[in-house]
Amino acid sequence: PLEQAMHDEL
Amino acid sequence: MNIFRLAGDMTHLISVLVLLLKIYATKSCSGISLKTQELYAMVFLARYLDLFSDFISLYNTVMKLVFIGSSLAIVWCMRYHRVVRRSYDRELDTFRYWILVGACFTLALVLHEKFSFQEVFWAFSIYLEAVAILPQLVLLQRSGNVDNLTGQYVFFLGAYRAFYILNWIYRYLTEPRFTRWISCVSGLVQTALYADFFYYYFISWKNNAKLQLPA
Repeated sequence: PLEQAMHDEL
Repeated sequence: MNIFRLAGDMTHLISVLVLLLKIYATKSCSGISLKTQELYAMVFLARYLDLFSDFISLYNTVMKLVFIGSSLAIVWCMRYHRVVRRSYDRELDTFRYWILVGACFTLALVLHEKFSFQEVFWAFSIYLEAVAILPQLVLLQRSGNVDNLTGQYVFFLGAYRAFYILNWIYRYLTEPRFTRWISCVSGLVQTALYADFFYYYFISWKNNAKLQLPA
């Protein structure tokens, strides 16, 4: 989850 | 998602809509740099490679599809639309943008969060977005006169960047482990590139005059 949250912006 | 991020995404969306409106309503793309539009198409294609592998939210997925779709549609119109392509300022839009692509890709190979296919392309897209506006600014500078919709397009793009900086400050203050130097430094560089344009935009707005950039 942490790794996915890295690119949570557009 | 905080209010600054939402405002940033919305101004980004508005900038794209303004550009589409200009092209659709006037059947003209004069004053618009095809090179900048092609760079944006590259930026979105490189950045959203995670579209099918990482699901963050429906909002993110839809926005990604909108940005990829609209950037490709704009490039297509400017290159191939029977009427629109005639108004393209080919002789003014001569920025050697492959240098930007090469430099950004090299930088991404050196500076990235992780050495993997997706991460290198993600970093590449961040660096490329920071400088993608340059051909557009050069084109505006060369043509001097900026029509209203083109001026608003660049204004909203700049506003999007400014809101993202506020978003990062907010996240830095509220999220315990928020550090993302690649995005933040590139974002600051990108926003700084708009400073000159903003200066003249506000002067023309204050004087209620047509936007003109000095030669």
